Amino acid sequence: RHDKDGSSFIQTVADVFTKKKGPVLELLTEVTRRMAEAELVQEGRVRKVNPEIMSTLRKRLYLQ
Amino acid sequence: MEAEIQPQPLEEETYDMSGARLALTLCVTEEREGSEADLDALERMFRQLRFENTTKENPTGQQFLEEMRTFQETLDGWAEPVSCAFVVLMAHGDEGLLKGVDEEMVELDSLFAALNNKNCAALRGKPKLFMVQACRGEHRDLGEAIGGDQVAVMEQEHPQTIPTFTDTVHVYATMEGHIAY
Repeated sequence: RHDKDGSSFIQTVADVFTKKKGPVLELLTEVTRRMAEAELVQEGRVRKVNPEIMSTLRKRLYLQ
Repeated sequence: MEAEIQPQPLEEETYDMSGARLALTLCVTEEREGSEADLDALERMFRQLRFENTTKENPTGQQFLEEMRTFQETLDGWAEPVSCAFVVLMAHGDEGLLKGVDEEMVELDSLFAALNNKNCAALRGKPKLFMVQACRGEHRDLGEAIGGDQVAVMEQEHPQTIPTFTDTVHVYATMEGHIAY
């Protein structure tokens, strides 16, 4: 979590869910892609983080 | 000779989202710098997606459970049909656990259970989204160089790395703890 900008996960979800259209699982794939590209630096070393998505949805879910 | 099978396109069945959309955000902000920015971003997102969101800050472990039960009662008592629930949980945590502001741990499964098809009639067969912003352990991922050719990658001005655990789909025959028939 960044002291001022917040967590990469919540910030990325909010950005993708408000600016992109598509089924939720595809939006979450975009969240994973963006987070996988990012390099976070902690104690001078690069750290990587990716969300884990587990779904039991039976249909496509659109929130827009 | 066997006839060649012609695969058909998937049916585009979607969830009906014409009813009410309710969200609950439970967030421990104490000793979690940056939480306010997350709460602001979520509020904007819920407004745009037409979710009626309730935010509770700094719940204790017990209050995490109580707020989920209250949310379930709100959903079941809602005057119009409900289409979808969206729950965001933010706190310190460990695998399967969230830590309340009082340091009491609460099991994530207990929180999820409040809205399952058995316990929440209003959401039976309807989509429920849970997002958890919390640690699930102590491991740090340093990533791996993309491409596999370490020498070539090291020559790049900006070496690219990829997380260790992407590009995998986990599909189990049944839920954790359940029999597979």
